Amino acid sequence: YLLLGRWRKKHLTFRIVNLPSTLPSYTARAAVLQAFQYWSSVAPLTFREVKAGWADIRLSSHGRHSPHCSSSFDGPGRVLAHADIPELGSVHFDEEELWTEGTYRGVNLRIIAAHELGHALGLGHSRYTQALMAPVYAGYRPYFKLHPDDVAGIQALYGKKSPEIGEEEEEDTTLPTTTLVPTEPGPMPDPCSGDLDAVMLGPRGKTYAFKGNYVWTVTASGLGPLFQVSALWEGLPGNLDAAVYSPRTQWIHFFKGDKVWRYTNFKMSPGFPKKLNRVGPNLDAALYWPINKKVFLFKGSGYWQWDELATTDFSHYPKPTKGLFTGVPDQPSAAMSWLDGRVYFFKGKQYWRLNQQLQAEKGFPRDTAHNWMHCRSPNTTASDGDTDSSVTGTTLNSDGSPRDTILD
Amino acid sequence: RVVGPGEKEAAVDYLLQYGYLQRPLEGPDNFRPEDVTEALRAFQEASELPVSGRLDDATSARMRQPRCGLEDPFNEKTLK
Repeated sequence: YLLLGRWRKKHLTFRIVNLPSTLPSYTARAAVLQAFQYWSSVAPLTFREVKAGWADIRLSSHGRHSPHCSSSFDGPGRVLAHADIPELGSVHFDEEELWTEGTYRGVNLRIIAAHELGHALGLGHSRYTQALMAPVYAGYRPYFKLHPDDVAGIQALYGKKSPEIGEEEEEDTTLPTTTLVPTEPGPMPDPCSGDLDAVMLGPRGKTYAFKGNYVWTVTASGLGPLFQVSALWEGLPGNLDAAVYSPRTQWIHFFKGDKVWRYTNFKMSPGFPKKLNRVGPNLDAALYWPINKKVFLFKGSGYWQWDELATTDFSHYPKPTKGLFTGVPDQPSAAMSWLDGRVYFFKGKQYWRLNQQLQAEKGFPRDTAHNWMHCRSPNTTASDGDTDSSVTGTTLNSDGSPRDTILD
Repeated sequence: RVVGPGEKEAAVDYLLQYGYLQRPLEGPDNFRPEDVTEALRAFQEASELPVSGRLDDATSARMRQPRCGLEDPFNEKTLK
């Protein structure tokens, strides 16, 4: 590694001025937040977002020429991005590149952003061609992580990350901020292990799988990158009990312990998280059943049926799960109604598919890793998406207009 | 393989842009062949390519790959 300079403080602000337009804004934003976290997870650095005014690090995208940047870009290919060394703080992406996430096509915004942030933090180019800080883009890597040379470089500048971060530096706290909480992300799970905390058919028909502090999308062509849960849903902890999206209300409810979080897309609803009072804590799973437009919550061998838009009388719940969902296991890990109209239950490394009469179909349980996570055989690594799979891709419709009734 | 003048010019531009080749403050505008050879060797070594000092296909292909716009530090003169 080569060191080009350093910031004289470890608590830095950043501002996303604009990001490449080839990605949905929430995907681009999540990619950039993850890029910051690669560095903050190995060095005692914190990054706090500001929405306006000056920031130490400023990220933006521009075309061949910009009135605000003396370095021009050269169209698609060749130069992808550039950044200033400390304590200047500019990070620029070439607007004409095909910026992508979760695919081998185009240029991965998350990896390039992490590289340029390395420059903004003071690292020069590494001679290790597999290092993040190598000058040439090595392509998309689904399970990307920093190279030991990258870690050694940033720690040479700022030291190693310790459990407690000192408060020795002065910070400007007068601006409206969104805090990017520095957390220990914990071990990155292996999607091929097959066991899950929660699954959810989310907005726009995207299937999300949750395990530990991470979440990833499941598609017919492969898996998306693993993100920290809090990088997508700000304020949400990891190790969730259950997750469910309702096309009826557009609400996503996450459950953990005795708390429930509500989001619309990636924005938390005001007043959440709330305490779960009317159903038991430590739920096992949750699903939305489009036939009756109700949310089902599972714990142990019982379930609660909840109408999001009406005051539900829970006095007759929990009811035995087997009375309605025949042939499914007690204490499921996860559950969801999926794009094919079937209900799925997950437990351990296996899953069950239910027919329209909510009876487990013959031939189940089957292996989750193989059929959902694109793993070639149980407990192998995830493929790049060209295996056959039961996962198909269509889009769910939503209906109804939200009216707030609460579950607490 | 015979390297065309356009390809050679592009390679020199690349070496110059990314810090492998330094334009002298005084003297002629053209680089001496040995300077270009030395810069190519540095680039090949940094890119984990066979070090020949010649503009071969692998070196040209490497120069066409997408990359960061910042200079590389792999030139001895730059490091000094």
